Amino acid sequence: KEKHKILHQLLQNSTSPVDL
Amino acid sequence: PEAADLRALSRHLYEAYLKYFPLTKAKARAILSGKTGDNAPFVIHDMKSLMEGEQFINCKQIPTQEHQPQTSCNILDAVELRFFHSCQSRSAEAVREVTEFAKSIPGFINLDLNDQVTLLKYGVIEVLIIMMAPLMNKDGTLIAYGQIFMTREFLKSLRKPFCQMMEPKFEFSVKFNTLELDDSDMALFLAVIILSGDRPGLLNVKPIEQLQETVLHALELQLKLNHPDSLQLFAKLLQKMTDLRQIVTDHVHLIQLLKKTEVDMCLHPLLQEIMKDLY
Repeated sequence: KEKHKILHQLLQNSTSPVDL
Repeated sequence: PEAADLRALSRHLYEAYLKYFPLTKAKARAILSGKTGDNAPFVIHDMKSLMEGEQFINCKQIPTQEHQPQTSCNILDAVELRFFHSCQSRSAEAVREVTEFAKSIPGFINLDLNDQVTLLKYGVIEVLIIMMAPLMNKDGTLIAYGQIFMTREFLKSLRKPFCQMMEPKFEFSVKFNTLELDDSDMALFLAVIILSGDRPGLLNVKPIEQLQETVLHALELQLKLNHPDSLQLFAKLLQKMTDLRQIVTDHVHLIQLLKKTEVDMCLHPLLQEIMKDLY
């Protein structure tokens, strides 16, 4: 899960465009 | 499934596509054919226009990233790197758009979360390359949400290995564009690519294959209705998926080469995540 942290976040809606 | 259900699925995916992807094929083709009146794109065809274009991009508030190496920003030699960083920023944003689109495919969010990650990891670059095709013609490509047209000759004139990055995509796109898909066809094709049950490391393949089969039926029906005179279009389109995998493999190898040879290069963390142990 750690290896794909941002993808997990994107899938679970916890990353906003600003974080990118 | 009944034809009516398949048509409803096609409409749903088309609506999601319009919602999440800001530059549609219809809009891109209007820009490329000069039908947008005063809003013609800024053309980048040499280093001078690239620098002017960079300012143009900055004025339009395209998201930039913090990881950009500030030290080499003003050196002409670093132009390629700087441009490459802008491309990475846009690609990361595009990955976010593709993720939202994937989540809108009925059944996708009910799949095992690890499988959702795997499908995106392996599918997203293929999707991005397919989505480049409508932005391209034989002479160049639209970038920065259609605000800029960059010529193919200019991209070929960049130093190695940057000059090798886009040429395979042009060759693929020019052929792909002869299929004349529209945005509603594209929406279904992108969903088919995402729902590939043969990605390495998938835990539960069966539900993915079932979802893909339904979307494939919807795509087949869509092509029959939307392109009644285009023989074997469905089969031709599926064949493109093989070419696509080779392009992605070559692309990832080029990025890995860049990482080794360009000291100032840092890869966006999201793209790094996707490309690590990919092929």
